Order: sequence, then structure tokens, then C-alpha cells
Amino acid sequence: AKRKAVTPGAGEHPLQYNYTFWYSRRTPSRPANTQSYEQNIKQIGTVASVEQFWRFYSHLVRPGDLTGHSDFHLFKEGIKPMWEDEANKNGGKWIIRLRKGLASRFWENIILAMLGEQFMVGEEICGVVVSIRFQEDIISVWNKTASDQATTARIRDTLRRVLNLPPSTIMEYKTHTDSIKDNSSFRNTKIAV
Amino acid sequence: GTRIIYDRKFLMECRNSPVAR
Repeated sequence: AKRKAVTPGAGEHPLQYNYTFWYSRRTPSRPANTQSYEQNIKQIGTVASVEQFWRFYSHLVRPGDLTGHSDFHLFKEGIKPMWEDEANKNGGKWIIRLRKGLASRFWENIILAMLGEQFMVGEEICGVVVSIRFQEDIISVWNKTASDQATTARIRDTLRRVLNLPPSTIMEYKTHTDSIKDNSSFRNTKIAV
Repeated sequence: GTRIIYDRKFLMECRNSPVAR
């Protein structure tokens, strides 16, 4: 179905891009093939201004209060949070693993950095994801071109700054091609020191 | 074109504006 275009309201502060929130939840026993992933991922809203963002965000459950195997995704409008999307297929993501209890704060800070255009990498950012898992939570930042090392380095450094990460924090990068190959988001990553 | 950049402090201030609530 065609959706009505989302635009900033009168007197609101426009964002550089419109962003769409998505939510997904998986029963761990079911196979995570592309079809079931696409069926499980639900578009929940699009925002075009700072004020629209806050109105929407304030009604969302905080990721730290979610249970089970679930994800919030915030992507530029028009980009599906899937490896196979045209905007993602040559891309990859930075991964930060968090101990339980930190996800809500990190999620908010990373969203604000993306909405405020703090990464300074042109059109490269596709979106951000918070993944709630049983033992740990994971924040990821997706960009368009996995092979562009200047861009990925700049994203990594911005993440360290906006999330105030200690220098010892392990950061991992994984290309979506590798994720498709081993059908896993967070296994077999490359560790950057 | 010009890029619309907001720092965290500004975005947090907008959170409390009447339009955002």
C-alpha cells in the first residue's frame, strides 16, 4: 500500500533525512531464512522532524525493557533493514556488544547522533539497530560501502565519541555479504583494535 | 546542499518543547 508522504509540521525542525522505525521479533526455534525474516519485520512509523521523532520515540518501549529475541531498527526512509536491500547489499555494520542494562541509553545516544548528522560520512549511513538477546544486547550501525575504509574508520571513531566508549571497547565489523554467507548477523566478525 | 546538523544538547532541548509532547 502506498503511504502518505511524511513531512515536518509547521514550526518543527526538519531532519536531513526521513527515518523509519521497524520492529522484529523472532522465535529462536524457527529458522532465520530471508523469507521468515522479512515476514517478522514490521514497519512501525516514519518521522521527518525532531519533534515528530520525540513524539514517536516517547511512546516506544525502551529496548532494555524488551524480552526475548527482538530488534528495533531505525533506517533512512526507503531502506529496508535487510542485507539484501539495494542500499545495503555492498555494505556492512559496526557491532558493539553491551552487557545487559545499557541498551536503552546507548540506543538513544546512537539515534541522536544519526538524526543530528554527527557521522559526517555523506550518504553512507543506512541505519542503526538495537538487538536484544539473552546474554547480551548489541548495537549496530549499517553503512553502504563496506570496502570504504575511510568511511568505516570515521563511523567507528564517531561511535567511540558519541557513546563515550572506553578505549578498550572491542568493536567488530561485519560485511552483509559475510552475514548472508553464514546466515548470521553477529558470528565470525572482524575485530578492530 | 547544506546538511542539517543537530548536536545532542539541542535535540534533548527539543524533547521538552511543547510541540514534541
